[in-house]
Amino acid sequence: KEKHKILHQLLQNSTSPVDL
Amino acid sequence: PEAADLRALARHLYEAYLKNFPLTKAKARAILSGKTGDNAPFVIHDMKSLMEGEQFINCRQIPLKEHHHHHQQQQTSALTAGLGGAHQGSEYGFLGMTSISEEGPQDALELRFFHSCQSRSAEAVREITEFAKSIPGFSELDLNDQVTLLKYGVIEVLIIMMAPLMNKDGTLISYGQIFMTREFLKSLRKPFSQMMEPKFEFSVKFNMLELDDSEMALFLAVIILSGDRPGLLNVKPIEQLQETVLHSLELQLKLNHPISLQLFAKLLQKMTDLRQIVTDHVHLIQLLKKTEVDMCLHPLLQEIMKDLY
Repeated sequence: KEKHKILHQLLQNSTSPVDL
Repeated sequence: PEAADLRALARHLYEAYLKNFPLTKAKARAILSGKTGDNAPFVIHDMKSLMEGEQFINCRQIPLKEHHHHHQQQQTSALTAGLGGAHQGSEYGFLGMTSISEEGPQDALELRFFHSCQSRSAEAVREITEFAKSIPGFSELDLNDQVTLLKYGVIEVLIIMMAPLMNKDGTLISYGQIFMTREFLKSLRKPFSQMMEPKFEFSVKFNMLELDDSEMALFLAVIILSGDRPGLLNVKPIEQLQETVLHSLELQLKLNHPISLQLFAKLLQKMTDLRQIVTDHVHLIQLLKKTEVDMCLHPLLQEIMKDLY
Protein backbone atom coordinates (compact mmCIF):
# COMPACT_ATOMS: atom_id res chain seq x y z
CA LYS A 1 0.00 0.00 0.00
CA GLU A 2 2.87 2.36 0.85
CA LYS A 3 4.34 1.67 -2.57
CA HIS A 4 1.44 3.42 -4.28
CA LYS A 5 0.60 6.10 -1.79
CA ILE A 6 -0.28 8.86 -4.25
CA LEU A 7 -2.41 6.58 -6.44
CA HIS A 8 -4.29 5.46 -3.33
CA GLN A 9 -4.85 9.07 -2.37
CA LEU A 10 -6.05 10.01 -5.84
CA LEU A 11 -8.48 7.09 -5.81
CA GLN A 12 -9.89 7.87 -2.41
CA ASN A 13 -10.17 11.64 -2.47
CA SER A 14 -12.47 13.15 -4.99
CA THR A 15 -12.31 16.79 -4.04
CA SER A 16 -9.14 17.53 -2.14
CA PRO A 17 -6.37 17.30 -4.71
CA VAL A 18 -3.06 15.75 -3.87
CA ASP A 19 -0.24 18.21 -4.20
CA LEU A 20 1.06 17.11 -7.53
CA PRO B 1 -33.52 -2.51 -24.07
CA GLU B 2 -30.00 -3.94 -24.01
CA ALA B 3 -28.88 -1.67 -26.84
CA ALA B 4 -30.44 1.25 -24.99
CA ASP B 5 -28.34 0.40 -21.92
CA LEU B 6 -25.20 0.27 -24.03
CA ARG B 7 -26.04 3.65 -25.54
CA ALA B 8 -26.60 5.08 -22.07
CA LEU B 9 -23.21 3.76 -20.95
CA ALA B 10 -21.56 5.38 -23.99
CA ARG B 11 -23.25 8.66 -23.18
CA HIS B 12 -22.23 8.47 -19.53
CA LEU B 13 -18.57 7.82 -20.34
CA TYR B 14 -18.57 10.57 -22.95
CA GLU B 15 -19.84 13.03 -20.36
CA ALA B 16 -17.21 11.90 -17.83
CA TYR B 17 -14.57 12.33 -20.54
CA LEU B 18 -15.72 15.87 -21.33
CA LYS B 19 -15.78 16.71 -17.64
CA ASN B 20 -12.27 15.47 -16.89
CA PHE B 21 -10.24 16.15 -20.03
CA PRO B 22 -9.86 19.82 -20.95
CA LEU B 23 -8.79 19.43 -24.59
CA THR B 24 -11.12 17.25 -26.66
CA LYS B 25 -10.24 15.69 -29.98
CA ALA B 26 -12.86 17.84 -31.71
CA LYS B 27 -11.20 20.99 -30.39
CA ALA B 28 -7.67 19.75 -31.09
CA ARG B 29 -8.53 18.87 -34.69
CA ALA B 30 -10.15 22.28 -35.16
CA ILE B 31 -6.95 23.94 -33.95
CA LEU B 32 -4.74 21.71 -36.10
CA SER B 33 -6.78 22.37 -39.22
CA GLY B 34 -6.75 26.12 -38.66
CA LYS B 35 -10.48 26.42 -38.07
CA THR B 36 -10.07 28.49 -34.94
CA GLY B 37 -9.11 31.61 -36.88
CA ASP B 38 -7.50 34.22 -34.69
CA ASN B 39 -6.73 31.64 -32.00
CA ALA B 40 -4.05 29.85 -33.98
CA PRO B 41 -1.45 28.09 -31.82
CA PHE B 42 2.02 29.51 -31.40
CA VAL B 43 4.55 27.39 -33.29
CA ILE B 44 7.76 26.25 -31.63
CA HIS B 45 10.22 25.00 -34.23
CA ASP B 46 13.62 26.09 -32.89
CA MET B 47 15.32 27.56 -29.81
CA LYS B 48 14.36 31.11 -30.73
CA SER B 49 10.66 30.34 -31.08
CA LEU B 50 10.92 28.34 -27.87
CA MET B 51 11.96 31.50 -26.03
CA GLU B 52 9.21 33.49 -27.73
CA GLY B 53 6.74 30.79 -26.78
CA GLU B 54 6.76 31.83 -23.18
CA GLN B 55 6.16 35.44 -24.05
CA PHE B 56 3.18 34.29 -26.08
CA ILE B 57 1.75 32.33 -23.15
CA ASN B 58 2.24 35.24 -20.78
CA CYS B 59 0.41 37.65 -23.06
CA ARG B 60 -2.42 35.27 -23.66
CA GLN B 61 -3.24 34.39 -20.11
CA ILE B 62 -3.80 30.72 -19.74
CA PRO B 63 -7.36 29.45 -20.09
CA LEU B 64 -6.60 26.62 -17.65
CA LYS B 65 -8.24 28.36 -14.79
CA GLU B 66 -11.60 28.30 -16.54
CA HIS B 67 -11.38 24.54 -16.73
CA HIS B 68 -10.03 24.01 -13.30
CA HIS B 69 -11.57 26.84 -11.35
CA HIS B 70 -12.97 24.37 -8.83
CA HIS B 71 -9.54 23.16 -7.88
CA GLN B 72 -7.35 24.61 -5.25
CA GLN B 73 -4.68 27.12 -6.07
CA GLN B 74 -2.05 24.54 -5.27
CA GLN B 75 -3.27 22.42 -8.14
CA THR B 76 -3.32 25.32 -10.54
CA SER B 77 0.29 26.08 -9.85
CA ALA B 78 1.19 22.47 -10.58
CA LEU B 79 -0.65 22.85 -13.86
CA THR B 80 0.88 26.10 -14.89
CA ALA B 81 4.32 24.84 -14.00
CA GLY B 82 3.96 22.66 -17.07
CA LEU B 83 4.65 23.78 -20.59
CA GLY B 84 1.98 26.42 -20.37
CA GLY B 85 3.56 27.69 -17.22
CA ALA B 86 4.06 31.32 -16.58
CA HIS B 87 5.62 30.64 -13.20
CA GLN B 88 9.19 31.66 -13.64
CA GLY B 89 11.73 29.97 -11.46
CA SER B 90 9.46 27.02 -10.88
CA GLU B 91 11.25 23.72 -10.38
CA TYR B 92 9.54 22.39 -13.46
CA GLY B 93 9.45 25.62 -15.42
CA PHE B 94 10.73 25.18 -18.90
CA LEU B 95 9.53 28.12 -20.87
CA GLY B 96 10.68 30.47 -18.16
CA MET B 97 13.06 32.83 -19.94
CA THR B 98 14.87 33.76 -16.77
CA SER B 99 15.68 30.18 -15.96
CA ILE B 100 16.91 29.57 -19.49
CA SER B 101 19.24 32.55 -19.53
CA GLU B 102 20.38 31.99 -15.96
CA GLU B 103 21.23 28.35 -16.35
CA GLY B 104 22.58 28.85 -19.80
CA PRO B 105 23.91 25.55 -21.04
CA GLN B 106 21.91 23.84 -23.72
CA ASP B 107 22.37 20.57 -21.88
CA ALA B 108 20.01 21.57 -19.10
CA LEU B 109 17.37 22.58 -21.58
CA GLU B 110 16.29 19.06 -22.44
CA LEU B 111 16.07 18.19 -18.77
CA ARG B 112 13.89 21.20 -18.03
CA PHE B 113 11.69 20.37 -20.96
CA PHE B 114 11.47 16.83 -19.69
CA HIS B 115 10.44 18.09 -16.25
CA SER B 116 7.62 20.22 -17.58
CA CYS B 117 6.37 17.22 -19.56
CA GLN B 118 6.40 15.27 -16.30
CA SER B 119 4.31 17.90 -14.53
CA ARG B 120 1.68 17.82 -17.22
CA SER B 121 1.74 14.01 -17.22
CA ALA B 122 1.21 13.89 -13.47
CA GLU B 123 -1.76 16.20 -13.80
CA ALA B 124 -3.08 14.00 -16.62
CA VAL B 125 -2.79 10.96 -14.36
CA ARG B 126 -5.05 12.75 -11.91
CA GLU B 127 -7.55 13.45 -14.69
CA ILE B 128 -7.42 9.82 -15.84
CA THR B 129 -8.00 8.64 -12.25
CA GLU B 130 -11.11 10.79 -12.00
CA PHE B 131 -12.30 9.44 -15.35
CA ALA B 132 -11.68 5.85 -14.15
CA LYS B 133 -13.72 6.47 -11.03
CA SER B 134 -16.66 7.46 -13.20
CA ILE B 135 -16.69 4.09 -15.00
CA PRO B 136 -19.71 2.26 -13.55
CA GLY B 137 -18.49 -0.45 -11.17
CA PHE B 138 -14.86 0.70 -11.06
CA SER B 139 -15.03 2.18 -7.57
CA GLU B 140 -16.61 -1.03 -6.27
CA LEU B 141 -13.60 -3.10 -7.32
CA ASP B 142 -11.01 -4.15 -4.73
CA LEU B 143 -8.99 -1.01 -3.98
CA ASN B 144 -5.71 -2.81 -4.64
CA ASP B 145 -7.01 -3.83 -8.05
CA GLN B 146 -8.04 -0.24 -8.79
CA VAL B 147 -4.44 0.76 -8.07
CA THR B 148 -3.09 -2.01 -10.30
CA LEU B 149 -5.42 -1.07 -13.18
CA LEU B 150 -4.28 2.54 -12.99
CA LYS B 151 -0.61 1.68 -12.56
CA TYR B 152 -0.62 -0.37 -15.75
CA GLY B 153 -3.24 1.62 -17.63
CA VAL B 154 -2.35 5.27 -17.29
CA ILE B 155 0.66 5.40 -19.61
CA GLU B 156 -1.31 3.55 -22.30
CA VAL B 157 -4.15 6.02 -21.84
CA LEU B 158 -1.73 8.96 -21.96
CA ILE B 159 -0.32 7.78 -25.27
CA ILE B 160 -3.78 7.23 -26.78
CA MET B 161 -4.79 10.71 -25.64
CA MET B 162 -1.75 12.22 -27.32
CA ALA B 163 -2.86 10.96 -30.73
CA PRO B 164 -5.61 13.55 -31.33
CA LEU B 165 -3.10 16.30 -30.54
CA MET B 166 -0.67 15.09 -33.18
CA ASN B 167 -0.30 15.10 -36.91
CA LYS B 168 2.66 14.02 -39.01
CA ASP B 169 4.36 17.42 -38.53
CA GLY B 170 4.07 18.00 -34.81
CA THR B 171 1.96 18.09 -31.68
CA LEU B 172 -0.18 20.49 -29.72
CA ILE B 173 1.03 21.12 -26.18
CA SER B 174 0.06 23.47 -23.40
CA TYR B 175 -3.67 22.77 -23.78
CA GLY B 176 -3.61 23.49 -27.50
CA GLN B 177 -1.99 26.89 -27.23
CA ILE B 178 1.31 25.77 -28.70
CA PHE B 179 2.25 23.56 -31.64
CA MET B 180 5.67 21.98 -31.32
CA THR B 181 7.14 20.55 -34.47
CA ARG B 182 8.26 16.96 -34.78
CA GLU B 183 11.55 18.14 -36.29
CA PHE B 184 12.28 20.31 -33.26
CA LEU B 185 11.64 17.39 -30.91
CA LYS B 186 13.92 15.26 -33.06
CA SER B 187 16.65 17.90 -32.82
CA LEU B 188 16.94 17.64 -29.02
CA ARG B 189 19.93 15.73 -27.75
CA LYS B 190 19.79 11.96 -27.31
CA PRO B 191 17.92 10.19 -25.78
CA PHE B 192 15.33 12.99 -25.53
CA SER B 193 15.20 13.15 -29.31
CA GLN B 194 14.08 9.52 -29.39
CA MET B 195 11.22 9.86 -26.96
CA MET B 196 8.48 11.22 -29.18
CA GLU B 197 9.17 9.60 -32.57
CA PRO B 198 7.48 6.27 -31.71
CA LYS B 199 4.43 8.18 -30.46
CA PHE B 200 4.21 10.15 -33.71
CA GLU B 201 4.45 6.95 -35.74
CA PHE B 202 1.72 5.33 -33.66
CA SER B 203 -0.51 8.41 -33.64
CA VAL B 204 -0.46 8.96 -37.39
CA LYS B 205 -1.72 5.40 -37.90
CA PHE B 206 -4.17 5.56 -34.99
CA ASN B 207 -5.68 8.79 -36.30
CA MET B 208 -6.52 7.03 -39.56
CA LEU B 209 -9.22 5.15 -37.64
CA GLU B 210 -10.96 8.53 -37.20
CA LEU B 211 -12.49 7.90 -33.79
CA ASP B 212 -14.56 10.69 -32.29
CA ASP B 213 -14.49 11.80 -28.66
CA SER B 214 -17.30 9.47 -27.56
CA GLU B 215 -15.47 6.47 -29.06
CA MET B 216 -12.22 7.63 -27.47
CA ALA B 217 -13.98 7.68 -24.09
CA LEU B 218 -15.13 4.07 -24.50
CA PHE B 219 -11.74 2.92 -25.75
CA LEU B 220 -9.98 4.51 -22.76
CA ALA B 221 -12.36 2.69 -20.41
CA VAL B 222 -11.61 -0.59 -22.22
CA ILE B 223 -7.88 -0.05 -21.73
CA ILE B 224 -8.27 0.75 -18.05
CA LEU B 225 -10.42 -2.36 -17.49
CA SER B 226 -7.77 -4.85 -18.66
CA GLY B 227 -8.13 -8.09 -16.74
CA ASP B 228 -4.63 -9.31 -17.58
CA ARG B 229 -2.61 -6.76 -15.60
CA PRO B 230 0.02 -8.40 -13.37
CA GLY B 231 -0.94 -8.89 -9.75
CA LEU B 232 -4.73 -8.47 -9.99
CA LEU B 233 -6.52 -10.16 -7.12
CA ASN B 234 -10.01 -10.51 -8.55
CA VAL B 235 -10.04 -10.67 -12.34
CA LYS B 236 -13.64 -11.76 -12.94
CA PRO B 237 -15.51 -8.53 -12.10
CA ILE B 238 -12.97 -6.51 -14.12
CA GLU B 239 -13.51 -8.71 -17.17
CA GLN B 240 -17.27 -8.40 -16.77
CA LEU B 241 -17.07 -4.62 -16.66
CA GLN B 242 -14.76 -4.58 -19.68
CA GLU B 243 -17.08 -6.82 -21.65
CA THR B 244 -19.99 -4.43 -21.22
CA VAL B 245 -17.87 -1.46 -22.30
CA LEU B 246 -16.59 -3.47 -25.27
CA HIS B 247 -20.18 -4.16 -26.37
CA SER B 248 -20.98 -0.50 -26.05
CA LEU B 249 -17.90 0.43 -28.08
CA GLU B 250 -18.72 -2.11 -30.79
CA LEU B 251 -22.26 -0.74 -31.08
CA GLN B 252 -21.04 2.85 -31.14
CA LEU B 253 -18.57 2.08 -33.93
CA LYS B 254 -21.23 0.33 -36.00
CA LEU B 255 -23.59 3.27 -35.67
CA ASN B 256 -20.97 5.97 -36.32
CA HIS B 257 -18.90 4.20 -38.99
CA PRO B 258 -21.30 1.91 -40.89
CA ILE B 259 -19.00 1.56 -43.89
CA SER B 260 -15.73 1.16 -42.02
CA LEU B 261 -15.16 -2.59 -42.08
CA GLN B 262 -13.59 -4.32 -39.11
CA LEU B 263 -13.00 -1.05 -37.33
CA PHE B 264 -13.66 -2.69 -33.96
CA ALA B 265 -11.10 -5.42 -34.66
CA LYS B 266 -8.56 -2.90 -35.94
CA LEU B 267 -8.97 -0.82 -32.81
CA LEU B 268 -8.44 -3.81 -30.53
CA GLN B 269 -5.24 -4.64 -32.41
CA LYS B 270 -3.90 -1.21 -31.47
CA MET B 271 -3.77 -2.38 -27.86
CA THR B 272 -0.91 -4.73 -28.75
CA ASP B 273 1.13 -1.92 -30.37
CA LEU B 274 0.38 0.23 -27.37
CA ARG B 275 1.90 -2.19 -24.88
CA GLN B 276 5.14 -2.29 -26.85
CA ILE B 277 5.32 1.51 -26.95
CA VAL B 278 4.79 1.71 -23.19
CA THR B 279 7.44 -0.93 -22.51
CA ASP B 280 9.96 0.96 -24.68
CA HIS B 281 8.98 4.26 -23.07
CA VAL B 282 9.48 2.95 -19.54
CA HIS B 283 12.86 1.46 -20.48
CA LEU B 284 13.91 4.82 -21.91
CA ILE B 285 12.91 6.59 -18.69
CA GLN B 286 14.79 4.02 -16.63
CA LEU B 287 17.85 4.58 -18.82
CA LEU B 288 17.50 8.33 -18.33
CA LYS B 289 17.38 7.88 -14.58
CA LYS B 290 20.72 6.09 -14.73
CA THR B 291 22.52 8.35 -17.18
CA GLU B 292 21.27 11.84 -16.29
CA VAL B 293 22.83 13.06 -13.10
CA ASP B 294 20.40 15.92 -12.62
CA MET B 295 17.30 13.99 -13.38
CA CYS B 296 14.51 13.74 -10.89
CA LEU B 297 11.38 11.85 -11.63
CA HIS B 298 8.04 13.17 -10.45
CA PRO B 299 6.97 11.16 -7.35
CA LEU B 300 3.66 10.07 -8.89
CA LEU B 301 5.32 8.92 -12.11
CA GLN B 302 8.05 7.23 -10.08
CA GLU B 303 5.39 5.33 -8.19
CA ILE B 304 3.74 4.22 -11.42
CA MET B 305 6.93 3.18 -13.19
CA LYS B 306 8.50 1.36 -10.25
CA ASP B 307 8.52 -2.38 -10.99
CA LEU B 308 6.43 -1.81 -14.10
CA TYR B 309 7.64 -4.18 -16.84
